[in-house]
Amino acid sequence: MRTVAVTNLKGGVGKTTTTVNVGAGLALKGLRVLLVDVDAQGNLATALGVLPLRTLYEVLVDGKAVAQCLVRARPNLDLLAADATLMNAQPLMTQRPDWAYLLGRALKTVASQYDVALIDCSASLSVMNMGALLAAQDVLVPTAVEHLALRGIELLQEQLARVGSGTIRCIVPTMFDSRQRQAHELLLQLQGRYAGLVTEPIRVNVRLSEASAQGRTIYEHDPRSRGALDYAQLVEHVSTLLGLQ
Amino acid sequence: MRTVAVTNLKGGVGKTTTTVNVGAGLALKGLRVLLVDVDAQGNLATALGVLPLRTLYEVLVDGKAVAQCLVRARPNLDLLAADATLMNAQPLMTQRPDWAYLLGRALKTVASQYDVALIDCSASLSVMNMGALLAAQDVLVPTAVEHLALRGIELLQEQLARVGSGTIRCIVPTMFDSRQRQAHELLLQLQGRYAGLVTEPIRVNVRLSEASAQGRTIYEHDPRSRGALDYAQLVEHVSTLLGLQ
Ligand SMILES: Nc1ncnc2c1ncn2[C@@H]1O[C@H](COP(=O)(O)OP(=O)(O)OP(=O)(O)O)[C@@H](O)[C@H]1O
Ligand SMILES: Nc1ncnc2c1ncn2[C@@H]1O[C@H](COP(=O)(O)OP(=O)(O)OP(=O)(O)O)[C@@H](O)[C@H]1O
Ligand SMILES: [Mg+2]
Ligand SMILES: [Mg+2]
Repeated sequence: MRTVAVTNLKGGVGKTTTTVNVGAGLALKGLRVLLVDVDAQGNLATALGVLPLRTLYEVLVDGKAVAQCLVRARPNLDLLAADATLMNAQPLMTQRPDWAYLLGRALKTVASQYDVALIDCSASLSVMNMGALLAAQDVLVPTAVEHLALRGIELLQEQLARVGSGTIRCIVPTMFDSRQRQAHELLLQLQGRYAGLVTEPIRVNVRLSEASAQGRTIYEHDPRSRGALDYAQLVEHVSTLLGLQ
Repeated sequence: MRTVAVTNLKGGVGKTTTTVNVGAGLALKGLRVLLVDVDAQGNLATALGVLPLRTLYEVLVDGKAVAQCLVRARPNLDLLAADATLMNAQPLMTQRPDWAYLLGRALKTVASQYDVALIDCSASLSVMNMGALLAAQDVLVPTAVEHLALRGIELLQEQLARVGSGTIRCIVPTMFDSRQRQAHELLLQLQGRYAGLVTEPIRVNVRLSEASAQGRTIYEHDPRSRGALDYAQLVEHVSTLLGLQ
């Protein structure tokens, strides 16, 4: 199983939207996909329209088996969800010397059943995010094409160096609005600075936000939309990049 | 000094943009304003175009006086900035039993010099955000008019109940795009659920993102823009609400 952390310190850049639509796209290709939510907002479950009975809290704090806490979100697509109880996990976990490795160890127990796991991170330096970076070999960085988000990537690189785990495999420009001059300039800046890591941009598309509001993937909500085409292209790129054919 | 935490667990909803433009608006009215950044991204300094010599890290970890770590961002507007070093503060602080109160105590040392302090939070449940909620009496919640952000408010209310400090004074709808049907529906939902707490929306306006990219307030960048008008109106509302005349 390849483990990919989807993260950016900047908030609202499309981490959850990318995790859902890349995960669902890989599952449609027949790959066995595990999604993991380490953000107490629990937006993965909302965006997929599922109501989890158990969550990551039970795995990390109660020691329950991952297999018992999963919800089958779509065919080939399982979800280890999060909810507000995760707020309580952090203070409990940090009392253990091995807190940073709990998530990685838990995911290893189901590694043989999946081809890839995508971990949706929150926009912060929390204990949970640290655990996700340590569990993942690969890092996928969505970034809105805006000034402050580009700075978020620099900080993330510093954090990865500090944590000593996880390599940025690709940077995905999101919410790209070709009508704005600033967007073109920033995209060029991004491509200049990170060259081959930057994928084709995901264009701004209200269908994506409608989809997540209704608990559906973009392929279910509007398969002919710009959002569906852009994410399908990203899925192809990611599966080749990570050798997931 | 009134202390206001500007926060929402949801990322990218305009917390920093609101802190800068409400803070700058109050300062233009002649109020003495302190801005505090508890997000390691340090976006307040970037958005104001200032380069801090010292940051919150030195106050919390090295015990330096707040007055020595401030930067005068504009007339009547001082900033206690953050930067990547704040990443290192959290593990150090949590070793102290009183970690949650360090920020509040530090801000009390300068309370007589300001009328109001605004604390820009990150989108998470980090140690720093907890400290900000404990230091603040008032909470201002920017929220993008989107489905997932509305859930962020519910979680924030749970967190405030748990922390036992800070009262939501107002909820500010941001990035409101009147061309989208979904936006009107969600705004009605927000007003229905939180009634008198919800202010007039801040309309989507590329001038706001241009301004922060250039390190200027919206009043400096384009005083006749929708963004400037909307934030000026919010400044009037907030100063009346908090009795800051
Ligand atoms: N390409 C796009 N076009 C239009 N809207 C988008 C696009 N991508 C994401 N969105 C919307 O933008 C909002 C933010 O996206 P999302 O929640 O995925 O970001 P996030 O990085 O996961 O946020 P957080 O930091 O809170 O975890 C959501 O309402 C989502 O539906
Ligand atoms: N009303 C608006 N219209 C258009 N763009 C906006 C508006 N408000 C904020 N923005 C832009 O949206 C992006 C996100 O805003 P901002 O960084 O203030 O959010 P935040 O909640 O502080 O994010 P984070 O969760 O990373 O702290 C920025 O590029 C900002 O310039
Ligand atoms: Mg998210
Ligand atoms: Mg911010």
